[in-house]
Order: sequence, then C-alpha cells, then structure tokens
Amino acid sequence: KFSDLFEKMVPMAVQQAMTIYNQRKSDFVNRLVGTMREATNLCNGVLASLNLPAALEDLSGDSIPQSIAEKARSIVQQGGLQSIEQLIKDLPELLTRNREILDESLKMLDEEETTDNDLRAKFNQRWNRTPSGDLYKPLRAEGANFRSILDKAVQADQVVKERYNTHCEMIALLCKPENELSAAIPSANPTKTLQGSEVVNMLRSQITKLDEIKKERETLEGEVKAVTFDMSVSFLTALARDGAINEEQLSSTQLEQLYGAYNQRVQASLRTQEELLGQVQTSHQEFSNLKQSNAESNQREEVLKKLASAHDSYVEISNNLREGTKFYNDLTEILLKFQNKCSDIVFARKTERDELLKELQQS
Amino acid sequence: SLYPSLEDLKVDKVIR
Repeated sequence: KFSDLFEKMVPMAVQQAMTIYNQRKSDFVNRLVGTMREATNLCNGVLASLNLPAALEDLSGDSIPQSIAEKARSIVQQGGLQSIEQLIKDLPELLTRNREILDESLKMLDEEETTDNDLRAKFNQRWNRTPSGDLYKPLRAEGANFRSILDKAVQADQVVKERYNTHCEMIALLCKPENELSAAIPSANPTKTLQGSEVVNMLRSQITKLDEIKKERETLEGEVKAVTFDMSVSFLTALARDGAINEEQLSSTQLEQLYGAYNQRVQASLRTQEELLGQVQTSHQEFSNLKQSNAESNQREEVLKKLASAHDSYVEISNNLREGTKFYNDLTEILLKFQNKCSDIVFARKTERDELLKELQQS
Repeated sequence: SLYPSLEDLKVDKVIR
C-alpha cells in the first residue's frame, strides 16, 4: 500500500514557475469571463432601456407582458427579496469574525514581544536571543496585507448595500403576486395593430439571435473554466533539458494554445452582438415611430423598463452577495492558518524563553 | 469581481 509522499515534490524553480503560470492563467480566464459577462450585461441593459422585448408582447396594454412575468417568476424562484436581504444581514457578522481572528493573531505577537522586550531590558546582553520584533516582521507584514484586504471588502459590502437600496423597491414590486404587479403598471393603448408588422418581426428575430449569443457565452464560460493542463510537466522537461526555465515564454505559448481559440470566439461574439444591437436600435426607432405614443403609454413603458432593470439588478446583487459570502468564508480559512502560524511561533518563543530564564537563574 | 482576489493567499508559501 505504498504511496509516495513526495510525489508532488518538484524543484524550487518549477514550483516558482508554476505559481507565476497559475497567476497568468487565472488572470487570463478571469479577463475572458469578465469580458463575456460585461457584454451580456451591456446587451441586457440596452434591451431594458428600449423596453424590449416587453414592448413587443404588450398586446392589450394592460396585462403583464410575458417577458416581465417570466422575470418576476425567475426572481421569486430564486428566493425573492428575502433571500438577498438575509445575505446582506449576514455580511457584517462575517466581516467581524474575520477581523477578530486577525486581531487575535496580531495581539498574540504583540504580547509575546512585550514580554521579550521586558526581559531584554532586565537582563541586557545576557538576554541574547533575536528580538521578537525582528522575527515577527514577515508575519506582521502578512497581517497588514490582510487588513488592507478587509478594508477593500468593506468597500465592496458598501457598494452592494447601495445597489440594494437603489433597486429594492422595484425588486419588491416584481416579487408581488401577479394581480398586484399588474395593478401597479399603468394602462395604455393597445399596440395590437402593430402585431405581424415587418418591424415587429425583425425586432423579434434580432432579440432571439441576441438570446442565442448570450446562451452560447454561458456554455463557453463553462468550457473555458473546465480546461485543465499539467504545466509542471512542461517546466520539469524544460529544466532538465536547458538547466533553466524560461517561464514567460513557455507560459504564454501554452496559454495561447489552450485558450487562443476561445478568445477568438469571444471576440467574434462581441462583434456579432454589436452588429445586432445596432440593428435593434434602428428597428426600434422605426417601431417607435409607428406606435402612437401618448402620456399613458410612455408612463407604462417607463414602469416596464424599470421592472426589467430590477430583474437585472437582482441577478447582479445576488451574484455580488454570493461572491462576498464566499470571499469571507474563504478568508476565514486562510486567517485560521495565519492564526496557527502566529500561535506556533509564539509557543516556540515562550518555550525558548522559559529555558533561557532557567539557564540565567542557574548561572 | 467586486471583492479582492484571495488567489495569492491560498498558495502555501514556503517557510524558510
């Protein structure tokens, strides 16, 4: 049942190259995924601002357009306003827990250092071990880094809270039962006469194509994230062959091979979307001209646009909260490891101190 | 992404 404990051990040069490679890879993937998501958000934003597709579905002028009803169902299914309210309520506690672990850890170092300094003041040259302050520099630097990370997290929490405050009213409306939601949307003239007209058909087809592009991107995101490759083999080979690792060159070549094609597809998707959105703008202009707008239909349109945006905001806030919760939980694990490092070194220093004291007393 | 990345910190640094 022998298992090689040192199976994963590699030369230092390979270890360092792998760290940099992994950073490059995750930067690349994050940028690619970020680009795709930004494009989808842009698309959703443009459509919402044009009241699409709701305007095309709004036959009677007083019932809820299908796409809005679907958006409402979708966020109710995801837990509605309550689920994001709960996550927001939990954030401060998560922050506090992390702060406490960090504060405890640094306090341990401070206390041991104080004792060490007191003993050095008392015994002078006879207390000849390295001062704790010097030994603790790297740990304190790590601690300072954690503090700045927590400060950034606090700012992120604030952004989420503000987003929530801005949109919660409309989100709440979208979560209401159908009859209440319908009553809250002003009535207007029906646009029945426009159904079947060419511009409506064109808009429908353009919007369908945009939906397809968005779906493709979801698939693409999954594929990009699923790419695996063991770069350590390449680095080991290079080291054995050349005696050194040209990390930058090897990494960029490999990353291009792994992700180059995906990058092309993403760029193509952006170009197609831009074209389609342009077409939508043109068609929508025509559509607006045909529609007979008055104060009521404008009011109705405004509310429908706000409801569509509320859905997008809900999705964004949910994602932010999921990210924030995961961030704090991941950070707790990391801080607990840091706390262990601090308590281990303090324990070792205490043991050493006790031995030194014994020696001094005996001498 | 809104929150800072913890990627660097997840890697166990070599203790010298």
